[in-house]
Formats: sequence, structure tokens, C-alpha cells
Amino acid sequence: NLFRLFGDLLHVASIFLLWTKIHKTRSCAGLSLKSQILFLSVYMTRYLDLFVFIFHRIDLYHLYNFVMKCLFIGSQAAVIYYMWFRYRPTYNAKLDTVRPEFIVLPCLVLSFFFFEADPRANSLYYVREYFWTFSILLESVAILPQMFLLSNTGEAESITTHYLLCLGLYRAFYLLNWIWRFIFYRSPEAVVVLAGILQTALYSDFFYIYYKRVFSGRAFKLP
Amino acid sequence: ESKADDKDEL
Repeated sequence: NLFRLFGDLLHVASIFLLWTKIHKTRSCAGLSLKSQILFLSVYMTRYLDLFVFIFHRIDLYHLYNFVMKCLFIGSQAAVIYYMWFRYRPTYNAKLDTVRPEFIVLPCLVLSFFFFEADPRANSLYYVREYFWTFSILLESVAILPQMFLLSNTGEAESITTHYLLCLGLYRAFYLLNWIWRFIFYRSPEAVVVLAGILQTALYSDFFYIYYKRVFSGRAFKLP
Repeated sequence: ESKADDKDEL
């Protein structure tokens, strides 16, 4: 449906903005390397089925998913490469204060409670199921290091805020997509919706300041 | 497969 398509396009737009920010300013100042690494972990654990579709059926929809998955993994890996090697001197690790284990470990534990057991399934199914659940939970909180970095600096370049706006709105559009699906098809998994609500809620503060300042042409600055 | 739709999403 259109909500999902629009959400995906916002996600692609956020990647484009992130790329533009890094290459235009030749710097990754204001970006959290930890968040970027967490996002790569999200895509790598969620898209374990990347090549499976080839053995099933190749229709337009699965081709679309395949291309998007490759785009997310590829661009994310490239962003990390640039932050880690090329523009490392511009990365301020002192501001990137969140300890990633406080984010990853709770997700690893919570995933055990959320994924469903299927007695007919084989162990490979469980591995995929577990990592899929993990990726959903991790994605909802992966932005936290970036948000903490933002509150540590207190301000941000406008292109960085455009990037965050698109990244935040993308899951909000997925929420609309799930409501649509709920009305016309059947209910989505609870864990996806809960994580989606949490993910969007974590941006709410940011959305508000973006609306108050950047939207009216001023620089992004925390009150 | 109950989660098929969710897994198909990105």
C-alpha cells in the first residue's frame, strides 16, 4: 500500500541525505558512529533471507524488496567505512557517549520472549526467527546514541536534521501501513507494532524541535 | 507462516 511505499521512500531519502551530508561537508561531525553500526546490525540480522527469494519466485514485489535490502545493507556499510576510515578525524568519539552494550544486550534478551515457537520448524527457522525479532527491537532503539550525541552538542547542521526527520518519519508511515493492513487484511505481529510505536516515540522530541526551528528556517538548537 | 507479511516488509 501507499503508506508502506512512502515509508520506504523516506528511508531511501534519509540514506541519500546522510550521504550528501558526509560528502558535501567532507565530515561526519554530528553523526554517531555507534548508531550507524547498530543500524548495520539491524539490516544484517533482518535480511538473512536476502537471497532466498531467488529460489521461490521472482515477481516485481520480491525484486523490489531485494533491491531495497541490498541498498540498505550496502549504503550502511559504506557510511560506516567512510566514518571509520576516510573521515575518522572529523568523528568526535568523546560526544558519542552511549554504551552500545546497554542497547544490544536488552534486545538480545527480550527477543527470546517475543519470538514464536513453531513445533514443526527446524533449527534454521528458529535462528532466523530470533534474529528477525532481535532486528525489530534493535531498530527501535538504535537511534539512541545519535539522539544522545545531539543532546550533547545541543545543535546540528540542518542536513543532519533532515536526515533524522526522514529516518524518524519512515517508521511512522509504517505505523499507518499496519493500521491499513489491520483494517483490510489481518493484524500484524504485536512485537513489530510495539517496536514501531517506541521507535517513532523516541523521535517525538526531535520532531517537535524540528518543527519549531528548522521548519521556520532557523538553525536546529536545543532549548 | 504467521509472520510472512511482517517478514516481507523492510
